[in-house]
Amino acid sequence: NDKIEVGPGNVKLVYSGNEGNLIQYINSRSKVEQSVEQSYSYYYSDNGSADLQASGAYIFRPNGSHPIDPQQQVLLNVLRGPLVDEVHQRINSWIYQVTRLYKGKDHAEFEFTIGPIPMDDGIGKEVVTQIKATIQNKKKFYTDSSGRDFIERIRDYRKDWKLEVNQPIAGNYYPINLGIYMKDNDTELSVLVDRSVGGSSIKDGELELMLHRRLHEDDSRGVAEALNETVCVFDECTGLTVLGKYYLRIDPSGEGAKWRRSYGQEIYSPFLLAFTEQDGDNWA
Amino acid sequence: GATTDSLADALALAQHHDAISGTSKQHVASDYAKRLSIGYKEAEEVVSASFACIAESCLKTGRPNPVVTKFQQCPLLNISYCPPSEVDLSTRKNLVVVVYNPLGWKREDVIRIPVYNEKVTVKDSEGKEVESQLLPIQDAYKTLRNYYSVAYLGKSKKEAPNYWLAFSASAPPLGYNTYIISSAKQSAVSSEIKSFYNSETAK
Repeated sequence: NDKIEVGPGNVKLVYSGNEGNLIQYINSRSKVEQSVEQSYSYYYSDNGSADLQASGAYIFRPNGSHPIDPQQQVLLNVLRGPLVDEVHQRINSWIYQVTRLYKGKDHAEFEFTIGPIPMDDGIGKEVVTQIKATIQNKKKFYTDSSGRDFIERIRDYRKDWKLEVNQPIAGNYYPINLGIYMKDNDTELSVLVDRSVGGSSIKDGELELMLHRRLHEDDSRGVAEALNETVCVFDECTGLTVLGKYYLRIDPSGEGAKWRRSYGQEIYSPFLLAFTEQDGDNWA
Repeated sequence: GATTDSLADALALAQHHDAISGTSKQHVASDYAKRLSIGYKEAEEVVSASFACIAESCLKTGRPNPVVTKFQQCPLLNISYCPPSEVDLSTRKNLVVVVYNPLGWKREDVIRIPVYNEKVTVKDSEGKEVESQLLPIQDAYKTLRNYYSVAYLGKSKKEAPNYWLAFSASAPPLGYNTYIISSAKQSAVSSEIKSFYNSETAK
């Protein structure tokens, strides 16, 4: 059980049997084999004690990164069937992930359930997922422009002015409405999203998405309220839980654009389902 | 009759930069959400009436059919809350699922709906059996379903269904397809489940 291979179709994901980590992405149709890792971590938000500027709804100002290592006894639950294979992972008590591979689809689907983010230590947290590959993207990555063309971004650089880097993480974050990708001469790694998130490539070969945030302080930029969404049942309130999906595909370099445009539309305009019931065989 | 006006109003308000970027106060965000929900609910009635009209051929006659089928949607399907799919199929009732494709190309996808009973079968509109698969609904999702359905809908807790029923569906460009879910003598294909343990933590 050194390796666990999952996927009923062309795309297979390989997990380490010892640690339960994703280690490889294989597409037998396009002959892609790429080492991949996927993990979660969170940034502590700035409480404003040093220079009065706290993290808030407007301001992303991380104060250290903290990996979230799965500490559970069950590393993976793998469900296999004719249509879809699923990998269930309880990352910790407030992050759950299901990875799906469909028979007829050449991508992997990641469904994340995050929350309520614990706040009892008095520190705001901004949760991200990181996808690491061996792609030499040399500081370049591409993000959509409000769902339209993908625009080249270069880490720690703006083509219109000389950038002084004060925030090495936040200063390289961009809004992601459709997707983000990176490439080198051989390989292109694309991620599409089902909701607007933040994203970046903080190190070469890595993409990251910010999926949820819960903060303690107001950033004094006009909201006048900390970003601390709750949901209440009767009088009992708890932090918001988010449930969303993102989609990963790896192609030979230059071959991912069609999928990003067409599947991006399918994420944005999914099948509309309507239900009714009828008696016996009396249906048309 | 129902219109899409409330949805148009809600979408117009949601263009505000605070709604786009999430920089509104909580009670304003709640107001955006409430207006969108009201708009969606009203638009759902328009869609239901349209589907009923198409399904019962009232377009040909130009007159509404006196026996109008009522179609429902499941906006909380992502947390496995879908009252129409909780129909008791053992009483000769069939669950009819209309799949509408809003895009201009033919597409296929896997549909997932929550069901209580594993003895179910899926057929297309020609009566041919469609490939399907049962997946157990995990406790993490049941908790989410119970909490959020009560929080948002104020409904008393009903026991969560046991399974997702997944099946392949296809629909033509800007068109629809119909699938019928009914009880069967045998269970649908179950997923093979295997757990992998962390030997260090287990020690």
